[in-house]
Amino acid sequence: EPEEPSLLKKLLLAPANS
Amino acid sequence: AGGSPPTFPHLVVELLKCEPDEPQVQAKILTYLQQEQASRGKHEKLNTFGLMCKMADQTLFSIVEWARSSIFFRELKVDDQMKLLQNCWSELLTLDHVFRQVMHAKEGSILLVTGQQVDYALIASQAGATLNNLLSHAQELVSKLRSLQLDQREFVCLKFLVLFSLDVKNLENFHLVESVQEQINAALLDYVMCNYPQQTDKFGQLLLRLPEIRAISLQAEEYLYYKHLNGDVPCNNLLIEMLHAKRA
Repeated sequence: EPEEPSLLKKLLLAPANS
Repeated sequence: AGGSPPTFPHLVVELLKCEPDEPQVQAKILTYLQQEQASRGKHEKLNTFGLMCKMADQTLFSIVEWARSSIFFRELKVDDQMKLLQNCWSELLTLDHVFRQVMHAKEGSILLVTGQQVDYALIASQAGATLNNLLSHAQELVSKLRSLQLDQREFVCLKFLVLFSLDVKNLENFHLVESVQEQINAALLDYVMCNYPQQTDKFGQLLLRLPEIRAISLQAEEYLYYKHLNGDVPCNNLLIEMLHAKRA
C-alpha cells in the first residue's frame, strides 16, 4: 500500500514563495 | 559598560534576519482558525482542545517555513531537513510558546500565537491533572527565563541549537550540524558576555534550560499521543504526522 505522501516533505519541497 | 550601544555578533544579526514577521504569522493563524470553525456545521464545531491542536498545527507550518528559509538549514538536503525537524518539532513549539510568555510578562494570562490572551486559571479549571502539570512546568520555565532576562537575540540562538541537534543520527551532512552548533555557541557566548557582563553565568544558565525544554516537549508529546488515541485530536494534519514520525 503506497505510503501516505509526507506533508512535511511536501512543505520542504514547495517553491519558496508558496 | 555605561550605556554602550548593544553589540551583536554578525552571526546573531544573520539569525535575526531569518525571524518571521510576527504580526503576519499571528493574522494568518487567527484567520485560518476562524475560517476553519466557520466552515464547520453546528454539530462539528471544534471544542477548545481541538482548536488548540489546530493552532499548534498551524504554528508548526510556520516553524517549518521559518526553518526551510533559514541560514544553514536551507543548505541541507530534504531528507536531512526532515530528520532534524522530526527530532525537534515539539521543542520548537515549546520554545516558541515559552518565549512568547516571557515577552508577554502578564501574570495569570497566557498569550497565544494568534495574539489572543487566555486566562491561566480558566485553562487550569478546564484541564485535567496531566495538562495542568504540563502547563505548570512550562510556567516554571517561563519564570526562570524571565529572571535570566532572556532576550530575542538569545532566543533565536537557542532555536538554532535545538534545530541543529547533535542527537540526530544518519544525517548526510552531520558535519554542517556540528559546525552550526559550534558557531552558534560561540556567537551566543560572545553576545551574552558583551551585553550582560554583570550576569557572568547567563550563558551556562541558558544552555541548562535546553534539557528542560526537551523534557517539557516530550511530556507534551506523550499527552498529545494519549489524546490522539482517544480520538480527541483532529487528524490528517502536520501535527499528527510529526507525532507519528518519532514513533515510526
